[in-house]
Amino acid sequence: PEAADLRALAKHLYESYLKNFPLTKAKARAILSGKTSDNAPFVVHDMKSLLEGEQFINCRQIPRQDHHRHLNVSSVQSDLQREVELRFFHSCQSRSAEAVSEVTEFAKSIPGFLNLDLNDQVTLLKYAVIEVLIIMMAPLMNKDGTLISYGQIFMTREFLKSLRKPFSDMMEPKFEFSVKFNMLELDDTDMALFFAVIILSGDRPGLLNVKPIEDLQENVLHSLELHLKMNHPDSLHLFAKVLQKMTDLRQIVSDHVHFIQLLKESEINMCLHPLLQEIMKDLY
Amino acid sequence: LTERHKILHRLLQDSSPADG
Repeated sequence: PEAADLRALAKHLYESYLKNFPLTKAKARAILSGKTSDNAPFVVHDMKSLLEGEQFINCRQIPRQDHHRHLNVSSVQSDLQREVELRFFHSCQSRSAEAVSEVTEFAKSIPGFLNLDLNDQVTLLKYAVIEVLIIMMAPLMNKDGTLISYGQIFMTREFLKSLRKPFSDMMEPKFEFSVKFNMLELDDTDMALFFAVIILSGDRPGLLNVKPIEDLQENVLHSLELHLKMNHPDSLHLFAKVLQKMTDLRQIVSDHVHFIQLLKESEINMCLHPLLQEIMKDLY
Repeated sequence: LTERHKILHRLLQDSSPADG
């Protein structure tokens, strides 16, 4: 009966994952490998293609007749380039803020989460959301680039590296992490449980009532362990390897917050989305 | 803490899916 409960929990979290997250790993991998019936994503590999594609950033569906619209930009001026970079950064922020809402909805669906102290719910989310967002990006990435805009656009890693500093340094650590993380070959059912484990971390600073959080996490951990054994019978020590990723994640998040602080100081026109601001304030 | 995280707090309290 206990194993049945753990399987039911895994099923419940997977259903909530499908309900709340618009781009699953299964869909992302199909797009990246060209095995989808939809059109291939629009590729952004330089400033010109970013200008062509930017009107579709954060659109769930690109109107296909515009896909190869010719844009008369022979050379992009550097001040225009700065503007385009900032605009792109702002659309990344809007999508991130939307994704924070999605993670929050997912967290609320974890059995017992809404019964925790409200301050602790805020703390758990504050510390978990960027970690979860970084894990969510991994399936969208390969060594050459990343899907954005719900899989409508593929942006190359080289292009992201070519942006001006510190934008250029921002994504590289995420690519390095993702390429290694993807080698674990987790699927969407595994990811749903892993997200819940991350959210229910009882060691976040400032938690008021740790015991009920640890109890909830322990149950999800059992479910994850059982699920990984059944789903990946040939993958040795997968449970331990997945949990080890949580340590790497904390470093990436702390570096990310540092990048954003640098940006705030160096960019006069930078305004950070209020939700992201609230999350990053006094985070690390 | 909820005072310093008004949007997050609101998202948590919303009964319908959040619109950001």
